Amino acid sequence: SREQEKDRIKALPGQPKVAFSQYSGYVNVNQSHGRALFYWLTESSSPSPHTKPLLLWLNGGPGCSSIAYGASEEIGPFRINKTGSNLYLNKFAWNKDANLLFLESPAGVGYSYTNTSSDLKDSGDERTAQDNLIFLIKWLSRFPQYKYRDFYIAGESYAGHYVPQLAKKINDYNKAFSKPIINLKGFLVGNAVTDNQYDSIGTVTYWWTHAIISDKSYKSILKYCNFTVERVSDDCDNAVNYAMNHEFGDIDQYSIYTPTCV
Amino acid sequence: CTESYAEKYFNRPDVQRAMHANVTGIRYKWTACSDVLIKTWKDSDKTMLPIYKELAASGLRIWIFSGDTDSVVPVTATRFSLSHLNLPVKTRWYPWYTDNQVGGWTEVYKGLTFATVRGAGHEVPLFEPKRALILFRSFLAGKELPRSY
Repeated sequence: SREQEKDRIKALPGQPKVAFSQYSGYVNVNQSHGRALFYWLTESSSPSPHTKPLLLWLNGGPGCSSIAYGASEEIGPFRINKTGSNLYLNKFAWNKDANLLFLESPAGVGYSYTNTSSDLKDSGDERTAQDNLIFLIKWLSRFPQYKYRDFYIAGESYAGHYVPQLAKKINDYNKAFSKPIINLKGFLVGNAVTDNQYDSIGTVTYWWTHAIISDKSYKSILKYCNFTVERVSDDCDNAVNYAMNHEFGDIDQYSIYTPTCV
Repeated sequence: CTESYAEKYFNRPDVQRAMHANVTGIRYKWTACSDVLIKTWKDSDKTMLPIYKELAASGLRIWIFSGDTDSVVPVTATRFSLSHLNLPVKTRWYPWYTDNQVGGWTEVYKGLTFATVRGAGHEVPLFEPKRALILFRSFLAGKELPRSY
């Protein structure tokens, strides 16, 4: 509990008064390489946070920060004002219903770091899942009150890889225990990268059905692109590039009807 | 524009002190995404479908949702991918409601629930925060999304 208290956030600069507790800090996931992952726990704002489940939120990229997106734009209790000087409350924060654990993963994302520079150049799905599992096991020994607590994982985009991969790792790890400390109950993912081939065909179809690209581009992409191969052909590249550079226009591709950030 | 606000805030030394962050003096600025990682990513599974098959059978609660105005990982991509799981349908496609409006559409399969969030982009809770919260509450409760207002 001393370690836990060291991680307690007294108050964030510019933060409104809140009744829930927050903790943040590092968990070392690989001693020899010096890889450490940064987390931010915002406990539930309900009167009884100890009865609420724990939700781990991961963002995608790969290489994007859970603190930047999940915590500060999406489900976290605070939003940041335009000048970066103050925080204000998010009316629809998910920490009304769960204790939220934001994790910057893998090493190299946000505040998470490695002392071995080559780690930044050979990151991938497998190591990320393994480091995330080690993080969880070590984090639970720092926060033992969350052992055996109902546990869920959530995320979006490329976390469509991280989330099910971590769930599988936990499932396999838990097989050795009759009463596992990581009480994984389920997971949810949004706009999740799922399957290279089917996602790609579905994406091009979306562009066409939402009148973002021409009939000609739609037909060319489907004709020239083989989404099952690693390296795409020049014809495929040309067809996709034409659509993106000459037909898309300056839209916010992440939300096609929203004004772009000028 | 919200990620630029985060880059201002999380690079402040007083914020980093309050969060016990950057204790080793990292030699680069805090950024929302790392260019190095995305450009040099080594192994990436081609498909998650076999993992979904395995975990859906293991009894875990699995929900997949999609903001339907995202063109990067759009709803048609997710639906097309999921259709190849060939899971039996438990509850047929129906509109779910919140605040007297259709919040999106959903279909429940054996072992997996799929739901769309109407009007939301890639970051669903950013663009449709209330609908996202209703979805999360239904997920936690293990209940299907509301059929009426």
